[in-house]
Amino acid sequence: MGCFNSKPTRQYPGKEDPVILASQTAFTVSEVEALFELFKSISSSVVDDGLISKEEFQLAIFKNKKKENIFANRIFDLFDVKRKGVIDFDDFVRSLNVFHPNAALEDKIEFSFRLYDLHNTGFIERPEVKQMLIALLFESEMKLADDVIETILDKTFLDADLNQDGKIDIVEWRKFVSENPSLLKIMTLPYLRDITTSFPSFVFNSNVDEIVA
Amino acid sequence: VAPVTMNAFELISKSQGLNLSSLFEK
Repeated sequence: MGCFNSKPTRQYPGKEDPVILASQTAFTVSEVEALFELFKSISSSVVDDGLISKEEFQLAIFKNKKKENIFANRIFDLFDVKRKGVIDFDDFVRSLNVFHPNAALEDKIEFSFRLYDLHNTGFIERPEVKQMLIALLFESEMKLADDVIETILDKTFLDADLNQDGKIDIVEWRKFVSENPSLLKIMTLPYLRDITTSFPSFVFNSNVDEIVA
Repeated sequence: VAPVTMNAFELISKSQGLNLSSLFEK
């Protein structure tokens, strides 16, 4: 009994039943299983422990683990829903769900707001935006004089900070992105529609016998 | 594109660190 099952089974802490995850997200069961193939690949790229570390996350984004990036760090922190310093499969699926083309617009707006609210104050504040702008310029090796950066910030806050209190709240953000919908482009990943085609090997590893549509 | 005509968030959203599509590239 069980003598053929000698291959050690990798444990995936926080891995929920694909059927439950599918019922609570925009993904089908097959798509959740395909995401698991992606998750396995990322979570084993440095240490094969069934969890995605910050280093593995950055490696997946930049294909270079030495690259530190304020934005990738921020996305990692938002994906790390349980604040454990690592992303488990449940975090991964539920976070990517916001990026699904069919996800609710309001969820995308709220996630993008939290993304730019670097210090979790409940507001996007001017010093935070300046910090991100400087990081972007550094990353893209673009040079802008400080007065030009201040001009960009002036214009941005004039447009977005409706009550002119120096910070953008969620109501102001909602209005600003509705007038500038291109800002939400980063919140939709068309790849998520084709995830089963990108990771067809999920079929061989599926634990679900029959999928009822 | 002259960056000064863009709003700060448009510029920031061009960071590679915010481009999650790279997660799907093998």
